[in-house]
Amino acid sequence: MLEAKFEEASLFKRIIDGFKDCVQLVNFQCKEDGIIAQAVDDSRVLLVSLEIGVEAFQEYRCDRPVTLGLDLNSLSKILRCGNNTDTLTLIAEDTPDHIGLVFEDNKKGRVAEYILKLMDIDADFLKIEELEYETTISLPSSEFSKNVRDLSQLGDSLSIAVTKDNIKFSTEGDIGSGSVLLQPFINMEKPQESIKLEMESPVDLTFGAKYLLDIVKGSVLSETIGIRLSSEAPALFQFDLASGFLQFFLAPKFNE
Amino acid sequence: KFKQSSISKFFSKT
Repeated sequence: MLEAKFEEASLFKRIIDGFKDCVQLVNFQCKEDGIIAQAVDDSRVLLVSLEIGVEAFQEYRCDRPVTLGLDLNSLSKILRCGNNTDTLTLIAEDTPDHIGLVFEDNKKGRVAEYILKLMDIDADFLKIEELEYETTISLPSSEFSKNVRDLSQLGDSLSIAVTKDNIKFSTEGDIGSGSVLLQPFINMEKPQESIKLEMESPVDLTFGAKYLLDIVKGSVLSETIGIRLSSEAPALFQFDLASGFLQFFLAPKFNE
Repeated sequence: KFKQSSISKFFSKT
């Protein structure tokens, strides 16, 4: 039996909103130590990996491992029915064909119950090994989102180049080109507004703008984004939760 | 011209 209670439904809503536009059918694996999910987009360019630790829940109980095959479009319809400050409890039997979602407003004594049918999703679970990265940066997710949204108006591809001194986002398209240069700095009073840069060797990678536009939707989860880049591996874009994370692994474009 | 690579190339199935 699974019983996973979020103190606020808004957390689960934001988690699902963070990646529902790039993948639709996702297996959520629930275990004693929390919930993990993984999915690859239809074009097999973007891998999403989610981990929600037990600490993210007000109450959590999972007697034996259970896989929940969820259609995120359908799940979102139900999540929209709950209020952000409601508690949300996910309930499933050991071999479920549906899950229950219970929204409770304790102040008003209002309880709303929904049942969502599960899907049998045939998806490979990929082994994500600890990859070697040449560069790690972290910056406000709002800054990253703005750069991606601004530059993707001009071109289909967006480059991220990192040297020891700066981070440069750039694009070129039919109507023109654009770039944004950022320098690392530490904001002592508001650490979440800092831009940090750790670099072993410079990298210059190019990504499909459409995938980066999907990734920036994860910004609802965290004020900062961590980006790890290597010329030999997919880039890792990570949003940390209080307990857990939402990761996007994005395969780069290569110069032919 | 840039060519998009695939994620499958980098991760193996478990």
